[in-house]
Formats: sequence, C-alpha cells, structure tokens
Amino acid sequence: VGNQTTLMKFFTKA
Amino acid sequence: MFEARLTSAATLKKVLEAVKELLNEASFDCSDSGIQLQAMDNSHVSLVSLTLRSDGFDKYRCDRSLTMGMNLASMSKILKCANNDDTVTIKAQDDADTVTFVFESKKQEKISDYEMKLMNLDQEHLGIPETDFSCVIRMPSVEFARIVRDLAQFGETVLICCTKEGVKFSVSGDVGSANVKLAQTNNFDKEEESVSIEMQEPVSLSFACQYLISFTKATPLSPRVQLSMSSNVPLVVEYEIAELGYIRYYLAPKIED
Repeated sequence: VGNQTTLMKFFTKA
Repeated sequence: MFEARLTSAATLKKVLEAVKELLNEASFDCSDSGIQLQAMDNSHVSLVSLTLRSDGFDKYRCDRSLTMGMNLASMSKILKCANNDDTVTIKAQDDADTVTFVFESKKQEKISDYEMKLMNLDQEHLGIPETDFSCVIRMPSVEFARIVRDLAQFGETVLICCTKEGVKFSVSGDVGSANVKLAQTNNFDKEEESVSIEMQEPVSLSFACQYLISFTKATPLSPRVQLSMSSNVPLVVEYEIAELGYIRYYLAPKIED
C-alpha cells in the first residue's frame, strides 16, 4: 500500500 | 446458550456487507452486553470495530461469553437465503463448534435454519486509546460515499484538509487533479443533510482511497457518517446503527514524505 504505515504503530496490543 | 434475534434480517445483511470486503473471517465476541467484533484487514492498515448492543436485539440471551469465529463468505451465502423482512435468530450452544441461523418469514409459514461450522481464529486485539480529535466532521453518508468514489478515479491517495470553514478532499494522479470542498452548513431544519465541523485545530492527512471505498460499504446502515481526525493518528470513520450500536473503521494515515 505504498508508504502506508500500519495501525500497530498507533495502537497497543490489548 | 447463546441466542440473539433481530426482527429484520436486512440489518444483519447490511452489517455483513459493511465488513466482508475488508475481512475474510472474523471473531464475534458475544457477552451479556452484546456482540463485538474487532479485526484488522490482511495488511494491518485498517481496523474494523463493530458493536451490537444486547438491548438493541428483539431477544438476547448469553449465559456464558463465547467467541464465534466465522468465515464471512460462508456467512454471506447463508444470509443471502434470508428475505430482508425475515426474522433472524443466531443460536449457539455453550462450547459449540457450530452456529445456527434461523430465518422466519413474517407470517411464520416458512422457517429455515442454516448451521455453519465455526473457526478457531487467532486474532490479536488492539487497545485503542481514547483520543481527543482535532477535527470531527459529520456529513451525510451518501455524500461521503459519492466524494470517495468520484475522487478514487483520479488517484490512489486522498488528502483530507479540515479547517473551521469546511473540509476539502483532494486527489492527484496521471490524469490531473480533483478537489471537492464542502462548507459547513447551518441547515438546522434539515439536520440529516447538514455538514458540521467541530475543530480544535486544522488537520491535513492523506489516506488510501481503496480503504475509504471499503468503509463506504456501511452507507446503507446510517444516513450520517462521522470522520474524526488528528495529526498522525488513524482516521476514524463511524456509522451509527440505529438503536443497535455502531461500526467504526480506523485507517492509518500515509506517512509524510
């Protein structure tokens, strides 16, 4: 997805 | 014993349509408070969070919390067998490895049941922090779907700029560029058609069109959509499901070059 970052960067694992 | 009944299968069909483009399978967590689903798409760029409250069902019983892993393509095949105005009941025994969908016609002259095998899905749950967003935009869901569909023709990435005057969606690509500006309206007598913006500070963020298009599959669930944005945190696109709950999509922003 190009220079798309992932959600992991923003959310912690519950 | 788990049992959840909705008078109209149409609602469940719409919910499934809203998630099945992003997810191949999903775990439905059922508890006393209702049904919840949280799952990331395969590329881990977007996340779907669905809440259906128990008090929104016509009948709801959940003696013990259970997680039902379902293949959404199979679930879709089953729900296509229901008429929109059929009553639908989802049933499962405690510790069951199957779920049953029962469809009843309005006059009760036709009753069908479909049993589906459950899956063991190892899904990681993300902790989503409460965020005070810089901009919250509310607009007609059909308008949002239209803008996203129109602009996606001209590029892969849409830039959303929100100020207190309005919100601007911009795309550029090989063909050229396109901009759609929506002004905040003061249309108090037609609230459903209004565009409202709550802004703490202006925000500009870029997102992949492809995901926004997938999110707009939820349009039939709600006349309104809410977009929440802050710099460098995921966009939240929320559709309320009347008297039942909501579906929220989180999308990571494109990284600044």
